[in-house]
Amino acid sequence: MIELKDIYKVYGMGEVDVVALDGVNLKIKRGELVSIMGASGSGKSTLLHILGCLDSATQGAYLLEGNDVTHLADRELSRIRNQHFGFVFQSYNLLPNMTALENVEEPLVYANVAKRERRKRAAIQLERVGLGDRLNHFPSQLSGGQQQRVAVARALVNEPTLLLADEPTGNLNTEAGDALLTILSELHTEGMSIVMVTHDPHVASLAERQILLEDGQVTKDAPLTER
Amino acid sequence: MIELKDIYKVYGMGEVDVVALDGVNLKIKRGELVSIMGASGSGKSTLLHILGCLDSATQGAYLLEGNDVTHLADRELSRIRNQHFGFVFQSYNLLPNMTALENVEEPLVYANVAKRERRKRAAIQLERVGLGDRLNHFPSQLSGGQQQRVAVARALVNEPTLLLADEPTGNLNTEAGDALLTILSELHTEGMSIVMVTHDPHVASLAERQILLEDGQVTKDAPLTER
Ligand SMILES: Nc1ncnc2c1ncn2[C@@H]1O[C@H](COP(=O)(O)OP(=O)(O)OP(=O)(O)O)[C@@H](O)[C@H]1O
Ligand SMILES: Nc1ncnc2c1ncn2[C@@H]1O[C@H](COP(=O)(O)OP(=O)(O)OP(=O)(O)O)[C@@H](O)[C@H]1O
Ligand SMILES: [Mg+2]
Ligand SMILES: [Mg+2]
Repeated sequence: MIELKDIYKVYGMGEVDVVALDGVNLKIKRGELVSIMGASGSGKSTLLHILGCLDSATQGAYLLEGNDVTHLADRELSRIRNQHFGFVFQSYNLLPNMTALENVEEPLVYANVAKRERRKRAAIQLERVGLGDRLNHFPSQLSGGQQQRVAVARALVNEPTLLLADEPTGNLNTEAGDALLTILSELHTEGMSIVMVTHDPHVASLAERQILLEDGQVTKDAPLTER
Repeated sequence: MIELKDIYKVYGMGEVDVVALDGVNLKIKRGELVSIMGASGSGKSTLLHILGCLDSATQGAYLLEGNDVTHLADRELSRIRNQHFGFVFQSYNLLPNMTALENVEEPLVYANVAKRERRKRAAIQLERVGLGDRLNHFPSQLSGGQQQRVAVARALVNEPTLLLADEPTGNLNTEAGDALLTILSELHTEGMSIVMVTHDPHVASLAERQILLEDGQVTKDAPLTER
């Protein structure tokens, strides 16, 4: 489904470049549940952004369903993302001037879904993450964990085939975190591919395959059963 | 040192009010290390904001070193905060147009410390949290965990007597999280009072006293040794 070939991502910082990804080779099959762990600053979010076509590599190739998408125009990448990917950002990236409901509707606006249907689907996802009574709150009127759950609802509303989640339980207590993992588990059983960056070994144990990133390189990539 | 008496915090949301704190009574002694845990949305961040004089209660009294600060003017509260409190926000609240170094210098600017001394002290704190090589990065050029560590460095630079930290290890892997807890431990040994909101039982186990918040009420408040 996805193949990253010899991916480098370098940030030019004047005198000193930061090599965030230092030669990454990775294949992700349809329907896989993969976790990515690694130290703070090791390149996890950068890798997720490249996988989600949100950022382009400095060097290397990205093949999506066999098609080279490495050099596609922004507009085409945007369309692919909207149709196939769901993204939960490490800092949620909610629009501050829109309510929880409007934030979750947003991917459906892009996909030209009619208003009534959008409202309905967005409300369903918010109910699912336990925020049915917070639809009209603005992000600043929500707790950290609630904002995180709105971000999850938004990532799921377009029924993506691939979910890319960056620390999806980072601001959730055990109970809310487990509730979220149950949702992800169900979606995985229904066929969704999931790539999750996490620091939580509990979350990582949900994955069938665990990747370890160290200084921009994949140093471990193994099925969970081998441990 | 701190006493909260019958604190209520209610957010008016039109037809339905949100009672974030529902009658909280709490005393914190000088030099204590307290952890606050609770479900997502239970009122932890709200409680921390009130303790840090960043927000005023709807009802109830706040006594700081025996003085009623409940109705102080913003400017006076600001001065008290800058002199005595260090705050690590759940969403870091870094200024996007300032570098890591400048962000950490900021409380010292408010305190009228000379530029050379500010730079020196800010650099020391950033070194301490392992970001000595990221001084001139802007927040958008830092990983999530790096931004979190800049927020910690900023909270400590003015040598506060009380540190209020909201999920200080939420975006840190075990290694970086433990490094942070070691720093907090040392500061505590040197006399700092610390109130930490956390979902991580590992972090909570550092505390000598654990508070549980449920739906805006303190339902447990016990020394760690009693468990
Ligand atoms: N400005 C606001 N207006 C309205 N409601 C608010 C506002 N800020 C917070 N709330 C609500 O108050 C409750 C408590 O929020 P708070 O941020 O204190 O929770 P929390 O315990 O820190 O949660 P988390 O673990 O998810 O960070 C939540 O239900 C939230 O929706
Ligand atoms: N725009 C940028 N410009 C310069 N350096 C950057 C930029 N974005 C990230 N970096 C650097 O690239 C490295 C990898 O960042 P990344 O966000 O991928 O780490 P991470 O593994 O997600 O860390 P964390 O666990 O703390 O979230 C970090 O050292 C960071 O400082
Ligand atoms: Mg990250
Ligand atoms: Mg909170």
